[in-house]
Amino acid sequence: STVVLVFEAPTDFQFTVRDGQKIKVGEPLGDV
Amino acid sequence: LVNAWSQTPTKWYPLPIAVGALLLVVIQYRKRVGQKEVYVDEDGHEVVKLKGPWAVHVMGALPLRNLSRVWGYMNSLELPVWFRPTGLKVYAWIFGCNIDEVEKDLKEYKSLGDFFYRKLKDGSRPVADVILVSPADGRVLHFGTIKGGRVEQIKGSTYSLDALLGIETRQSSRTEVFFESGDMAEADHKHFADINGIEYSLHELLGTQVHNTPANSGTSTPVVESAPAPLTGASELAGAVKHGERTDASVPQEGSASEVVAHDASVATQMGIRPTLERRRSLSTASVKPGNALYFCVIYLAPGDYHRFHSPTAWVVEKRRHFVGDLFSVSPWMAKRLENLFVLNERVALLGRWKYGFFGMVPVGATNVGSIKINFDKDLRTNVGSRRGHPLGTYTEAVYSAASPILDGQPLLKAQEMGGFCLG
Repeated sequence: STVVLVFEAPTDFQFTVRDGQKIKVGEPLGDV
Repeated sequence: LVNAWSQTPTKWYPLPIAVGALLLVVIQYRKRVGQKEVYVDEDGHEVVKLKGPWAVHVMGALPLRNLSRVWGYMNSLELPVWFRPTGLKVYAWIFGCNIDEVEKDLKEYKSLGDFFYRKLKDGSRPVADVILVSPADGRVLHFGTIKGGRVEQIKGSTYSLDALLGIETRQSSRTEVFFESGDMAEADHKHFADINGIEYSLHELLGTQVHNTPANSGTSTPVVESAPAPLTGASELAGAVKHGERTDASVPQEGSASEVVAHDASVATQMGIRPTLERRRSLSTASVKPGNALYFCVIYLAPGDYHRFHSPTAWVVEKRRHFVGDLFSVSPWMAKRLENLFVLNERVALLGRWKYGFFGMVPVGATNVGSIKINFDKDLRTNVGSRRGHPLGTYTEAVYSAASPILDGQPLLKAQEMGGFCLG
């Protein structure tokens, strides 16, 4: 299954993940 | 090297014509591959078709939804108590589940499906102090920005909103959900890519409904604006659920109206989200605010992963759109090969807002996990009945205004459990 997020955020928002990275609930995805 | 480069004499040879012709053929072929194949119906709308190698078409011919339901039924069969610890340990070993963080004793899980939808022990998922956290265990397939219709990092093919949704958005005077129709033209180009350049239109994934489309047009699901439900019992809500009607599916909060309002006001302040009037304007006339951009992120949950999903941030879910669709596998292998996977599969688009503007979360089902559960939406049933009566792109919609009168939606805090995927 998959979860897709689509959201509006300030342009200085940065993803803190990499393609293919394993991740768990609560772990950082991005921040401004 | 410098000497070789500068002193080697340059000799010119005539290319054989055949090689030149072959080169042109290759260039033409690559250009053609890069172009989007467009299938149109009798009205000229583009219809999204199953596109990809033969393996994809073979899968397309399989009764995936029925298979999924059979799989769900098999996994709901009760296991003998003596077998559960061993059997579930073998399952966990095969799929890489971490049994140490499972909430209950293995003996207590009646079936594999029960174990699949397991809860975790408190504290096993600490929450990071950032504005956006992962909603689920899994692997980040792809993420990026949606700017002017193109994803920054990856080329890809695009989907036409008109074709997929079968809605004449161009003549629509008003688009009810996100953008003014003027923005629609701009929104048409809001695309993002999932894997290696496969792009989707924002609206194809989340759906767009034209408010004034006549119900009998056959091209779209009629949507009826329902007044926010008073604080009533669930049965009254259940009665309101009909195909094609917008209904208020949220379960109203307990307590007197003033208590609810006070609670919501504090939640609103905590989440940094302004009260309803502001929201109403923001949703129906919203376009991306200056200084903001649209982002997307796709997370794939492998069979062994913990399959409950949580709120990635503090936001208010205002409505959900349940798209009845196929149940192709969403594994990275399939996502690379099946171009329009996420707009073909069964999915629930949860739409709302957070403090920076629009926020949407779309759990997408797959062959083995066709059932999507939303904790605060008791009426949602996915993967039931055939898909025949639901043309691609149409959806049933429900609003959650009863959950919080002030916020006009279901408020969620960061990392709060929202629901999950079940087998079958």
